[in-house]
Formats: sequence, C-alpha cells, structure tokens
Amino acid sequence: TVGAVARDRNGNLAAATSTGGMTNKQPGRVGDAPLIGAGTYASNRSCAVSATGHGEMFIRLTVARDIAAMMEYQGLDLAAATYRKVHEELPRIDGAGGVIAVGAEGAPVLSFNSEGMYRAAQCEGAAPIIAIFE
Amino acid sequence: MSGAVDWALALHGGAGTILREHLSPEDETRYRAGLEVALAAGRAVLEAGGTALDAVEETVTALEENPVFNAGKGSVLTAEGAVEMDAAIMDGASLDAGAVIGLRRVRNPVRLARQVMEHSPHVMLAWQGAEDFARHMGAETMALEWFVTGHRSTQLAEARAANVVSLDHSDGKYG
Repeated sequence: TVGAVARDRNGNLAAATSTGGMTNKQPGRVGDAPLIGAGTYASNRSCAVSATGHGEMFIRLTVARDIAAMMEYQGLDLAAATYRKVHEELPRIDGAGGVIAVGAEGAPVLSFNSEGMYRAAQCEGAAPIIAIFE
Repeated sequence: MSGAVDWALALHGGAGTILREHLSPEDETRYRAGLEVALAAGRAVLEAGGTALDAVEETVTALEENPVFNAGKGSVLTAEGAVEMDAAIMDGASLDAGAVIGLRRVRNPVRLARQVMEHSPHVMLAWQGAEDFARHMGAETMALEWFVTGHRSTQLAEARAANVVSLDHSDGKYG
C-alpha cells in the first residue's frame, strides 16, 4: 500500500491512498485504503491521514477518521491522537501497520507498530527525510 | 487565511515482505530512490504554490508507477493471479472524496479516484462499474502483464504453497 498526505501554502490538507491489497487475497476482498474514514481521511478542521497495514483492523477501528475526531472533539494534538490509535488501540486487536498524518501546522507524523515501513517526508525549508524504519 | 503557511508532505510505501535486514544494498537503493522520486513529485507541486490535493495525487501516482511498491504496476496478486487495485483521495478543504475498488486494468487508480470525486455524483465506484467509469472518462488502461512483476509472482507462489495471505510490508502472515 502507498499513500500521501499534504498541507499546501493556503493551509489546505489532502490525503490519498492506493493499494494492490494483500498477496493471495480472495478476489473481492476490500481493505481499508479505499474506505473513507478507515484508511484515508482529510479535513482542514483537524488533519489528513493515510494508512497502511492489516486493513480489516483499520476498518473496524475507523482509524483515519478517529484520529481526526480525537483532535476535533477532545482537543488532542496530532501526535497524541495518532499514538493512541496506532500504539494503544490497534495492538489490542492485533492490528499491524501504521499511518502518516499532517495537521494545520508542524511536521508530519509518521506512526507505525510493525517493521519494514518505508517512509519519506519534508517540510518547507527543511531537508527531506527518507527512511526504512524497523 | 491571513498569510501563507509552510507546506508539508509525507508519503508511505509499505514496500514488500522484505525487512531492511534482508534487503540487498541494490534493493535498498531502489526503494529509497522510489521514495525520493515520489517525494520530489509532490514537493514540486507544493513549491510551485499548488494544492495539497494535486500534491498527494502526483505523489501517489509516482508510487503507482514504480514496480517496487504495492500499488499500480507491481501490485500484489490475488489467489487467482490477478491484480485488484483500490484507491481513495480526499480534499480536506471541501470534504469531497472519491474512491475506486477492484480495478484490474486502470494504470493509475488514484487518478480515477479523483475523477470519481470530481466528475461523478458518487463517493465510491467498484469493480465493473469503476472500469466502465474509467472507460467513460478515458482513463489509461494496461494489460495484466504490465502490472505483474517477477517478484510478485514469486510471492504468490510462496503464499499459495504456505496457504497464507500476507501483508505487503512485513513478514507477518495472516491466514
């Protein structure tokens, strides 16, 4: 699965996700990537999120929208909201994977609970980060 | 908005069952280069004052075009040996969204997702309906052989032999 989140100079946010799914999956299986609110979500009121991982778990926890909702209704910052979802709630149902997210200000958040995560990020005026995280 | 804010961009490319410790230096170079190309595609949009929506579309398209990542060309294979690709895009300013499911021939699913968002009254189109919409919109399509790589064929053979379904980004197996 691949995806991107962005904030432009007008402060607008967007997210996109694309995937081939899981190897040897049953034809017709749908993961979280195309489900708005599960693997992909964006709102200028909170954040933009794109997810990768075991899709069924991300669907059950409506991961992307829930991160946004925690910011909107609870006032959590982006890092705290993603940490709670990826490191506290997903592991409770054996949900492996992670998210990338960006809010109205600051650097993107790269959060994951499994290995082999390929990531890149950059903010205006800063050097790019390109990494394979263990 | 009283003034310009700093742009920001992030991308992910959960790129295979190969963990870093098992990557050859050549493979790691290929993956890093792919990430860099995709980052550059989105960065070019944002540096030029373009929209976040255009930036994520261009970034994801670059990843779909690179066979090392599991999307577009290089997608993993279903139990039948086909590709079934899904994509979504969302605009945080308007809350508009578009998604496509089960594409087998469309070259860049994320571009079609945006067309669903902008040129249909729907949020999501699936399988034959999505393919019909793609044809109506003039989306570029490719033969199955264009999407399938040797690495993905090997992965499928191994998954079939082990009778498992596997994620694209770790050694974790889920059956």
